[in-house]
Amino acid sequence: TMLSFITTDAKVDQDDLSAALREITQSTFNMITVDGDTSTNDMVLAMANGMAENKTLTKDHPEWDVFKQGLNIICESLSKMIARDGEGATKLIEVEVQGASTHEAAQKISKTIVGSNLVKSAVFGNDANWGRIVNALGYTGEPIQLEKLNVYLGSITVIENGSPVLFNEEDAITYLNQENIQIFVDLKQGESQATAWGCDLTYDYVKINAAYRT
Amino acid sequence: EVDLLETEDYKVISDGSVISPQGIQAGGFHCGIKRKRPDLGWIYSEVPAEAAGVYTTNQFQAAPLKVTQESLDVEQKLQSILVNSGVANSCTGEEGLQNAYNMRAFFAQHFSLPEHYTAVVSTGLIGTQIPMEKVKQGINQIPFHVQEAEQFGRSILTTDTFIKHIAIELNIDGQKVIIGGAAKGSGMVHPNMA
Repeated sequence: TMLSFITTDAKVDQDDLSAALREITQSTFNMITVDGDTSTNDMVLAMANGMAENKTLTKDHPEWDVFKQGLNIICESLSKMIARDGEGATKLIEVEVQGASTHEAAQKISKTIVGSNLVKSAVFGNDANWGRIVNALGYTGEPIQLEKLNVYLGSITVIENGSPVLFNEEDAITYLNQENIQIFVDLKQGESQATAWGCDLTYDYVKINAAYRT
Repeated sequence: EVDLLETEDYKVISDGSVISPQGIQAGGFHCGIKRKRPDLGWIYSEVPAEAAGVYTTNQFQAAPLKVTQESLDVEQKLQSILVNSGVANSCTGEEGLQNAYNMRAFFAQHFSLPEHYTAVVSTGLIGTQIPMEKVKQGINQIPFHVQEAEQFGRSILTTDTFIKHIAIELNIDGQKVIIGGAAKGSGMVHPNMA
């Protein structure tokens, strides 16, 4: 289960606060996955008590974007902390998809890759197994033109225009041995982008969950 | 550690949390739902706050989510939140729903608030009833655990290995405005909230 509580002393119109929270949740909390299991208790609550005595923030306020961006910073930071602390995790994985035809497609693809057990296991083992990333892309159900596809592990190109690139394995192992791993996918099919967060899959995940109730 | 880009618009508050904004208090402690670790946390605003929520779309929403949504539906305002970790109060039938209502009632009474200004939140084991006596006794301990942001962060954890909180300062209309946040989540995490 994930829970989040957001407090602010800003004076904010309730309708616009609610709309902002819904929108930001879509691109932050809803873009994390640890194990693919959606809880019965997930909840985010936001409270704005107005004690800062600013003029009421609505979407028409000239500084609405500053507030909304601030809310986004809080939600994204907490999302990354949750992903990093996935049960048994040793690493945070961030998957950024660019060049998708729609935002929804970019979200679906990035969350599918970061949720793949085989990608997560490979990251745990410092194995630059790009085939698993491409495999996950293939079952998203989104139309992907393989001949345009670029995939990067951090700054290391592993697929360019759909073809494998000869990369230095030692460099890849050194990169994957870090705590924060970034996978970039450029589909070159459009302008949409999305980022999803998850973690590596380790032996400890099973240990923790085999004995949770007992 | 999460790297944040500080700009003219945003300043990260060192050790910031849900209590960084003006008028917000929070605390957490052990009330006996878990064997040892903190398991009851609360947040209180000095004045009623405009409130918003998003909730799991799992079709078996736990009882506290239903009660909290009912609270928000009345005026879209909240003044206090009670969180227990250890028992999720999920798949607990009519008794679980009544327990969630009772949690809300006891907690609202503690702060002399209308019940609909209160939210209740649970996390932990599915299919187990909340030990209500322990929760009631716990609510009475609240005055001894005030302004304990770290303990609040700790009291909402289940299998998490670290507390998760943050706050930033912004400038709106030339006024300092603060946004704080806390979270928990480690396993059974694949949210789809709306």
